[in-house]
Amino acid sequence: MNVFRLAGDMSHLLAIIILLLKIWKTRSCAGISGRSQLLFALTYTARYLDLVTNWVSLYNTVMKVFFIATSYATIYLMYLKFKATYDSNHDTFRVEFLLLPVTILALVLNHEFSFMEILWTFSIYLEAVAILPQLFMVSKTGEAESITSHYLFALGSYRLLYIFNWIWRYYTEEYYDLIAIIAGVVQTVLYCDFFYLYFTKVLKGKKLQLPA
Amino acid sequence: EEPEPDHDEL
Repeated sequence: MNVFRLAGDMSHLLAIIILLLKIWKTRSCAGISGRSQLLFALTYTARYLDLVTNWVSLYNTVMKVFFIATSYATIYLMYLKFKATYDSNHDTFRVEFLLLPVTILALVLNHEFSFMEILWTFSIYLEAVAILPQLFMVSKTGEAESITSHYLFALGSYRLLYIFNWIWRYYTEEYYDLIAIIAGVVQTVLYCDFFYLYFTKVLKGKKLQLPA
Repeated sequence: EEPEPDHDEL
């Protein structure tokens, strides 16, 4: 554990808390892509099945349980409790265009052709692109609430901080995992456009609005 | 040679 990894995890934690608080306090999930949330739940389920086979630490276990539990809680809030506020007309990204290539890629490019390893690889690739339905929704409606922007910023920062963690680990432990690194870089790059708008608009008190 | 993956990260 190093400071970048911890900061990344905290950023990820913060993103989820912001999202749940937004939905709970406003009693609405308007502007949030249910499809992205479903992909995240699938990501964490596939990756953290090793909860039952591989003990790392109490921290690791608590975080994994938190990520799985909150991803399903979000889906419950969006598709059941506050279903009436879910903006499904604008949430139209075709997730099969992500799931199919990610599955094939996981079967071809992995560290080891075993069930758990392929699930892990699938989750890494899927996480990299899981935010696309959400970004697509923002671009379709042309705007996002400030709270949604803060959520996206925290979520995007998490993988960026992990990149610094990987650089750190490479120099201090000579450890690196190419699958995680390349997918993490792709994931971060997808947020670049959003980061730019976040710094130039949201932080200056303006609403995130895309030019027409 | 790439080191053995540890998957200790989240």
